[in-house]
Amino acid sequence: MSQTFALAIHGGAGTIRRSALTPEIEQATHAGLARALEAGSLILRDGGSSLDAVTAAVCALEDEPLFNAGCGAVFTSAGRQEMDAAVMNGADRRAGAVAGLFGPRNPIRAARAVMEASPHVMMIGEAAARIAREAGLPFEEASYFFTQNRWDALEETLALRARGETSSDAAVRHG
Amino acid sequence: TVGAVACDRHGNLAAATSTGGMTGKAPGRVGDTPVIGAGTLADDICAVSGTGHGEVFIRYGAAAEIAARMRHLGESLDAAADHVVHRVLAPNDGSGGLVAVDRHGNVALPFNSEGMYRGHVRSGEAPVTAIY
Repeated sequence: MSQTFALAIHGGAGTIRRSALTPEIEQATHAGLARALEAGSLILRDGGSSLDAVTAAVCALEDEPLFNAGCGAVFTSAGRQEMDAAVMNGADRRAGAVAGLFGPRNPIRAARAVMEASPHVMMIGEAAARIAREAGLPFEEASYFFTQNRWDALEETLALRARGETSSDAAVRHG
Repeated sequence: TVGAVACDRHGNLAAATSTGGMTGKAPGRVGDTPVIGAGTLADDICAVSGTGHGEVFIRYGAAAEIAARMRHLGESLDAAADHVVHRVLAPNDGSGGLVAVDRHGNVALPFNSEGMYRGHVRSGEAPVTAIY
């Protein structure tokens, strides 16, 4: 057990508009990324598994409103948030994924519950949520996942569509 | 979308990706995040987590394509990840990027669009965070 460990993370694409990237937000974003790196690398440093490390790192990112997963997830055109997540362990190719569900504080833990507590790879909607509940994972109300920034982005996107326009801003083109 | 890939001290790899999507996406729309082989993949060669235009990542099996290029063409992680992001996804309206790691602890962080947030750390080195 002496090999180099490595961890890489991403906070998505276009979740913060360039025009809104103040020094304060920039500093907060670096801090959020650093917290996620620390959460994962603490595990790796102590000889823990890559699976636990990526789970911890993604939970830290999900808990951060600046990024658009979990807390601060993007809204659908219906004004609701839907969550997706997947996790995969390379050593044995076990995998778990969830899609189209709402409520688990950390969707990545729901994906891991599918991997560890079911014989399946992907579960959707209420069935996925049930597995997460049975695994004892915490759920949150809609208010927990609301951020003004994501709501403003939705309103802007819907207004553009109503005018038959599209945005070149990465924030409204993809996550 | 957020995501992470890791190689532990045993050389085992893992990938995790969570919740993204276009603002104002259609209810029920699922992107590449939970699709194994598109936005998330880990095997004994590499681990990949993607972020970007999910439909294109799915159509081209982005994460699996990187692993396949490494396994069958003998490409390095850097070369395979770079090829997929810039020569497979980008010409096909697949804006975005990914993070990837191989079993030797090498890291690749390619992207072809703005608004990217990255971080990486390797044993014995200081952590790095970056915004583009």
